[in-house]
Amino acid sequence: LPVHPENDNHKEDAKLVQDYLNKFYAIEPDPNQLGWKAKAESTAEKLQKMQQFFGLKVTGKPDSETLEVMKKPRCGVPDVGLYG
Amino acid sequence: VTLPGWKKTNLTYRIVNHTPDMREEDVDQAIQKAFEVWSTVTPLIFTRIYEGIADVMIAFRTKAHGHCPRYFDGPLGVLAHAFPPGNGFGGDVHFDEDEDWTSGSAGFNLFLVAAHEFGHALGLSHSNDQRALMYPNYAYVSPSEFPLSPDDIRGIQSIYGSQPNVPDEKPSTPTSPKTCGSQMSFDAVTTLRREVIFLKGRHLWRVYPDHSEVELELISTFWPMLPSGIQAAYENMKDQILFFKGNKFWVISGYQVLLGYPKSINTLGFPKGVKKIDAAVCNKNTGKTDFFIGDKYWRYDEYKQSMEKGYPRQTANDFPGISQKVDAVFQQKGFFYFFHGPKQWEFDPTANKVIREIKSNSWFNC
Repeated sequence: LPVHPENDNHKEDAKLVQDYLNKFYAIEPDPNQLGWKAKAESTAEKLQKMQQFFGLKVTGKPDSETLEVMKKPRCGVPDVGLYG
Repeated sequence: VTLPGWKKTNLTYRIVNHTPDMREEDVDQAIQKAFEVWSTVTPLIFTRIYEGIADVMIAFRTKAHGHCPRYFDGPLGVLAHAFPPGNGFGGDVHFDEDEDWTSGSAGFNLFLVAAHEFGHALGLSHSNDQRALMYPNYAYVSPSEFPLSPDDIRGIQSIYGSQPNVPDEKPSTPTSPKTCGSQMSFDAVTTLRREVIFLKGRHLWRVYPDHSEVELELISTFWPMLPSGIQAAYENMKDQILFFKGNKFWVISGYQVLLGYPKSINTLGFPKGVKKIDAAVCNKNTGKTDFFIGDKYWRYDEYKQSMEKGYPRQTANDFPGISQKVDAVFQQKGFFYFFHGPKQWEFDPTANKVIREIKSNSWFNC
């Protein structure tokens, strides 16, 4: 994920983003994608899906507006896929 | 939506435990009102049970809880979660006990979060419409407002349909009514600020008397939770409209139905024997509303919010020339317009007499 791991604040944000996307945008990775690239793409893809859902600018990067939405209290049911 | 939803309309729920943040009765009421939100717009009926397995099991839990596949995360963050219709966890709803649950605007309003989670328990997913109750992020709205947006209602009715036909529902005609037909009559008429709204079957006309515009729409376009075949309507002194059908009435502010409606007309002070209202109009000069039923009328004081003494009275005695049952009535520029069948009578309350008789659809520039 394109974040700057050098300082704590960003580390915290990176963890927040990862947790958020895993909880609410955990789409099944496409079995045809191979290796680390699949992981990196699926995280950025999830982020784009989230930005699309909330009507944010779809950058695939955790900009401040996206982080602000992620920090809002919400329902624990995923936003995509079957929530069963 | 997650189809097919529940395959029955009678559903049970059980409150397994209560949050210590609120009085038990306040929790019970919040949960009951949250179910009412959905039963108002669908054929669903919710019954509380106190032991055994209900369709919707409701519990307050923290962090990892029992066999639930999802965890809570302490204060803020995730507030609650629910599972779609089905067996086992299906339909169950869990609230994060690490949150501050309230019946007001502080902390998190239990009624609002419960209404959202019950949407999931009935088969709805999240909406990306920020006005929708099924939007994922928490947003406080006044409990006096009906919390469902058209998006929520379309979603839930795509699974369960709308409210069953009210017993005396007139079969609504599939085509648009003939606005300029010579026999045109109306079920109800009301003002709405500078507009006049004419209702018939499942249609409404919006007339702007100061211009020549007339818009024909479906009632459900504006107020999806209203039934068709409204029998009476009026605009009160608080910029609200009241709609009546059978012995029920709804209060609408803007496009929102106020919460807790429909209510019984008995709450206005009508005796049990009164089963329906033919027409109603609020006299903006006096703040008194006249309800017409058969050949009589009742008078209601909008400021005191109570029925006046000495009613019902004979309509023909106090409104000379209005001798037929009143289908609809509204006030415009000081005059009252009484409708019966294809005719209307313009009545001057100052001179206390009918000024002229005109066709009912004279407002449509036919």
